[in-house]
Amino acid sequence: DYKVSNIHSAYFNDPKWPSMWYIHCSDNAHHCQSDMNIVGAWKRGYTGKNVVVTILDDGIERTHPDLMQNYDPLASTRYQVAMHYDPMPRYDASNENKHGTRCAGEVAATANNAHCTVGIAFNAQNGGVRMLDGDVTDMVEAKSLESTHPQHVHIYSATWGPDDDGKTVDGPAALARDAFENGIRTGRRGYGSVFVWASGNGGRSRDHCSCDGYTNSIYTISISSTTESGKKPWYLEECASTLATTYSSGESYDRKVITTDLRQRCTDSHTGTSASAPMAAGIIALALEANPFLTWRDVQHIIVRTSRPRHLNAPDWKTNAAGHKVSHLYGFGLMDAEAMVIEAEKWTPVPTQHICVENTDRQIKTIRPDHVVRSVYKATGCADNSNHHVIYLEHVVVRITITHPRRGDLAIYLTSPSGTRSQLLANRLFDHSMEGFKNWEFMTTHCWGEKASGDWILEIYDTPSQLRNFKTPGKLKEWSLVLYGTSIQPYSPRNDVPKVERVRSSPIEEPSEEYNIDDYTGPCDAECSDVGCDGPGPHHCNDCLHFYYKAKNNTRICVSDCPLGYYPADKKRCKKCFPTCETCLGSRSDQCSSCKSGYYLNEETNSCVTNCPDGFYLNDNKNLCKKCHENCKICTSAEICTECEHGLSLQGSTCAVTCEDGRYYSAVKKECELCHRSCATCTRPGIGNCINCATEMALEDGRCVTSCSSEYYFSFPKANGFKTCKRCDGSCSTCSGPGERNCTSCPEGYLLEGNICMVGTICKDATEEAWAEGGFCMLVKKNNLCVRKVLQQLCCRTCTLQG
Amino acid sequence: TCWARTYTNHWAVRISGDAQEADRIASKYGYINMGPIGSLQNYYHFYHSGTIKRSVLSSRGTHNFISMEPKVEWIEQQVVKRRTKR
Repeated sequence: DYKVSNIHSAYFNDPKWPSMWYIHCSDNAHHCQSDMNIVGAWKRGYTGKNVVVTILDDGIERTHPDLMQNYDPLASTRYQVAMHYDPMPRYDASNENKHGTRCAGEVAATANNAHCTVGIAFNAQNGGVRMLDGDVTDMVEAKSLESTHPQHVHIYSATWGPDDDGKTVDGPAALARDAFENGIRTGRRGYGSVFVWASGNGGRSRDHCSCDGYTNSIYTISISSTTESGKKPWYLEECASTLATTYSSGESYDRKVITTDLRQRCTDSHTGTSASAPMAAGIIALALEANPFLTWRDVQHIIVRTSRPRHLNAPDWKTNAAGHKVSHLYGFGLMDAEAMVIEAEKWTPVPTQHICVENTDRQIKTIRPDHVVRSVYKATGCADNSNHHVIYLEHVVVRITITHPRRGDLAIYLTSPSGTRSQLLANRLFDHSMEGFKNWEFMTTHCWGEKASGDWILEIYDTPSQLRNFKTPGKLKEWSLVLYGTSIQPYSPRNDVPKVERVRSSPIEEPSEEYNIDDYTGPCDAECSDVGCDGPGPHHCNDCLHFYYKAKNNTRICVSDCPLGYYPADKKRCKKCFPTCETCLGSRSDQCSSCKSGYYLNEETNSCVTNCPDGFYLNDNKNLCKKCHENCKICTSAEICTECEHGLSLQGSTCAVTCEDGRYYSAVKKECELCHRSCATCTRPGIGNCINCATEMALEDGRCVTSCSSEYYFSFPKANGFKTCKRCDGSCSTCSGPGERNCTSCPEGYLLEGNICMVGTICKDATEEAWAEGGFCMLVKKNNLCVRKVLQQLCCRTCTLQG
Repeated sequence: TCWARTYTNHWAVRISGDAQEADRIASKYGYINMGPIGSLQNYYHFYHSGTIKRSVLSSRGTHNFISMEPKVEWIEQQVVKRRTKR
């Protein structure tokens, strides 16, 4: 990898670097930057690292010195000839299959290798799908768009399409359409594959890119071209679905785009929109490096917000009602790499996409030559359905069915409720088709950010270009409006303080803001970053130093750590845990790491429960349901099973496989093994693990003995017939049975008195005194006072003497 | 201009079943199951070696009875699409 710090000098030893005018300025002025600000993005450290771009084309020359280092086989494959993973182009004398290699070099040619050129994302991984050199079918397109690794590839760049001959109307068929939808829904681990498309190359044929269903799709980022001087190139198609523009070649006096070429060469002949789309793919790769969590729609939003008209010449620049300058030639303008990475770094994902289909009346209208058919539809944006409600527009699609004797004579316009007029179709000189349009989808980006509800006006102009049969006029059979967008504002309309930098987000309630954000000059809360604030509290920060969470009233509050009940999600955002969790790793019920009071964490399911289920026991701290031993069905602790799984039996407090008498279950050998010969039943091998003893032996403290030890007495056989030796009462030294009244001898210092051991220490002392006093003890005995315990102890000898 | 459709000897098939079921149905009608189409659910790529590689006529023959299989939900003989580099 080329060191980012060195990029400040923005000088590479690649021979074509000085001529790469679209990346850097040639005059080496101190603050000089090119209009696409690619060096600006590099200086911020973004060179496409860890981003994977695939070129869908005629293959790529993976052995090219400028492509070799960044070549990614996982992003490469080849179709048509069974399944093959090598995208090397087929070589012929005319170098017909040079296209993909040229596109790839623009994206990810290695920098500073003293060879040829420098890619815009020169550290990105680059692959190629060879799908154009052979029969292209719906299936081949679908396989290519999905590639073999849709989770690995981030950006697909395609610079091909139906003929740009001004008479073809074609687009993705069923499988390719499914592949697009699959890609944006599941690709890139759910963030959506990014499809970049060349907007069309048929300017000279008066083609219109609305007739190309690929570049016209909402799933593709349609890129047009401008020359270095900002003029419209000869090949440029005007079209409402174009999102943005990058540089490409123009007239002979314009400077060219330089890139890699077949046979390890360089070229400056690569031109058309094919030169522009890979540039856009490279710029998007920089943005995805800055924020890999951008969704496919986030990428489009960022392009809309950051592309600029700059010096691009177009007669139709207009500002839509959301404040975006837009043109049919250049979309929202020239892409700005540095602005994109800045936005990407701070971007908050846009809200969920809503789709509202407004079906207009199905009254058939005749389209008369040199007349206009006007149809007005009052849209609500599906206000009555919260799942489809669209207030803020993104793409707008008009699905239309028209019959017409000459398709090329039609021009179609759409005017939004805010008054933004897009040309959906221009006259096409060479299109003599009588097929009309059958459910064809025209798309415009020009209403981006505007409100959806209100009167939409569709206008169809029929301008006969030559004599034709007027007896069969065209007919507008039906049309419907498909509005894509969000029900809440995706970001602040204030371009100078981008929404992505502002923490507080109550856009719908903007007038009720407590502080005027322009007036507040006081101190900010300690948790605010240096972006500033519009009030003193942690909920007034424009950006947070550490984390933030949303309070009930949708206010965002900056905090040093996520509070209980929240977890750190994407970027700085703390998201709510499942309601029963106290702490968690995600929002699902099975992502808890501790539970709220009254709930216990099930250590196996990571969910919070009110009672431990069978097979689990409550731990000592009373907060965790721990799993019983695998053999236990029910247990009270890790060691004590109270019920066993099927096929096992409770042996003591553990569960084991039931074996016949004289055997135990060996977990190692997985079979019943013989007990020690002394045991009748046992839990493990060895003499110390008997449960019951063999005949003629008795169990004494887990061991089998032939006779009981001195402190034990022989117990009668139990109900099961096995004998045991039981310990004598604590007062006895030896005994003949249970309890204190069956002693047969006493410990030292005790005297046996009628099978009871009495304390003898006092007696010893008393003996001397009692004898010393002569007849006292005799008196005690004579008067039958020995029954009194005190006197018995005092005169123990006299009292115990017979007679 | 008039250019006819060019049919290939490849089919896209949607089958309500797993790969084994797709293999079974393919072999029953003389196709070769070339595997799933990308990650599209239940879509399979079938190839028929007994059909002309490129033809202006769609393929006819007993292998077309595959569409009557209860588990075959959709089948389409693939047509060459004209695509140009820009």
